[in-house]
Amino acid sequence: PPVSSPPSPVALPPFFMRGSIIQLADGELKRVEDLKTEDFIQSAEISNELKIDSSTVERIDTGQSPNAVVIQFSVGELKAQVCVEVLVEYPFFVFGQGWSSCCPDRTTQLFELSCAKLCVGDVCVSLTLRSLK
Amino acid sequence: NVEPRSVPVFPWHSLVPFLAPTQSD
Repeated sequence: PPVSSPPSPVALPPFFMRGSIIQLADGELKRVEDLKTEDFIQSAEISNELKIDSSTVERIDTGQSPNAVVIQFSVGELKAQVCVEVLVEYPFFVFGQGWSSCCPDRTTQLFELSCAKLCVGDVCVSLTLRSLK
Repeated sequence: NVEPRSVPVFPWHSLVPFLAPTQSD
């Protein structure tokens, strides 16, 4: 059966707010809205513990909590099935595209973060432990 | 003198979901 992972659907963390300062693995500081796919890839390359995995959106269903959705991902080369329940405004970073959420209007309204619509087939940036390989 | 207000800095990996796949065989 699929396993649940964070994030919790209770509230969205503060770092998605437009203007939040994000530190890359090499120490460079960027605003959350300026992050590019390469920033995640290069940061993971430097990391000894974490590696980037591609997580493809396979299904998006209504969640149990209000304003929540359950997203089923196919993760990594193993295509492991992982489900997460998140708020509809939770942004994921799509390779080559940038921030995307199930309800981009709400993400923009709450966090001023421009988002695309997250769709089945989108390939999101995710992390796994290197030792899990 | 006014101390500059410290701005929170978040590590890059906070923004990425940690999806640990189950070992499938």
